[in-house]
This record gives sequence, C-alpha cells and structure tokens, in this order.
Amino acid sequence: DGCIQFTRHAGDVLLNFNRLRSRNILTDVTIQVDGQQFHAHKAILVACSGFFYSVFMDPENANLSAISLDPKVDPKGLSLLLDFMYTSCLNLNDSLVLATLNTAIYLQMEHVADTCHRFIKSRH
Amino acid sequence: HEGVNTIKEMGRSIHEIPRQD
Repeated sequence: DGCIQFTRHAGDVLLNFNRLRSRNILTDVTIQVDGQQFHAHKAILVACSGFFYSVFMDPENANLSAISLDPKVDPKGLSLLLDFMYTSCLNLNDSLVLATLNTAIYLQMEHVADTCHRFIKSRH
Repeated sequence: HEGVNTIKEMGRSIHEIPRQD
C-alpha cells in the first residue's frame, strides 16, 4: 500500500476558489473599504489573515456578512493581498509596495509584510 | 505519511471551474 500524491492538487483547488470568487459563487462576506467592495470566502480569509481569523473566530461575528475596514486601508493594497490569498502570487511594484506593506500589517499577514520589507530594502 | 511509499501524480486532480457559465 502507498499514497499517491497529486502534486497539482493544492494549486488546482486554489484556482477553483479563485474562479468561484471572480464569479461571486459561494462567497459569504463582502469587505468594504474606501467605498469599494470585495467579495470573498471567509474560510480563505481566516486561513490567510490573522486579522480575519480574530474577526470570524469571535462568536459575536458568527453571522457577519459584511465588514468595513479602517478607512486608512488602501483598496489597491487589499486587492493585491486578496489576489495573493487566492493565487499565491504577490504582485509587488515600487508604487504599491508601501500600501501593500501597510495593508499586510493591518491584516496581520506578517510573512507577506516581511517580504514587502525585504523588497523595499532591496530597492534602496 | 512518513514511512509510506508515496508516488507523485503530476496530472490534474480535480475538475476546473470555468471563468464563466
């Protein structure tokens, strides 16, 4: 007996979740920031962000289906981090890296925040 | 799965959800 490991499985599952997100299928929370709305799956958010883990693990928020983030959060940073959660790819460029870093800190995604720090240092 | 023979399968494992209907 043995185990057959499908090496593509994790990526294929994540791709399907990203397709569901883009078609707004089975999404269960709307994130609002600076007048913009982003639909997502709580399970993915909780799996990837300490902030969302704290929010949705709180029994009082059990039925929360919409959440407004601090107005100082940059929607472009949030959009990049949502794409990262659903694709494992983090798009970094000089113009958005600070917004991405600040949003990663806000969302308690310290590994991504560390990567943003290293990117900033490497550019100077 | 330590100690169990693991065979790697490189092909697709599940269906792909299309971009649109």
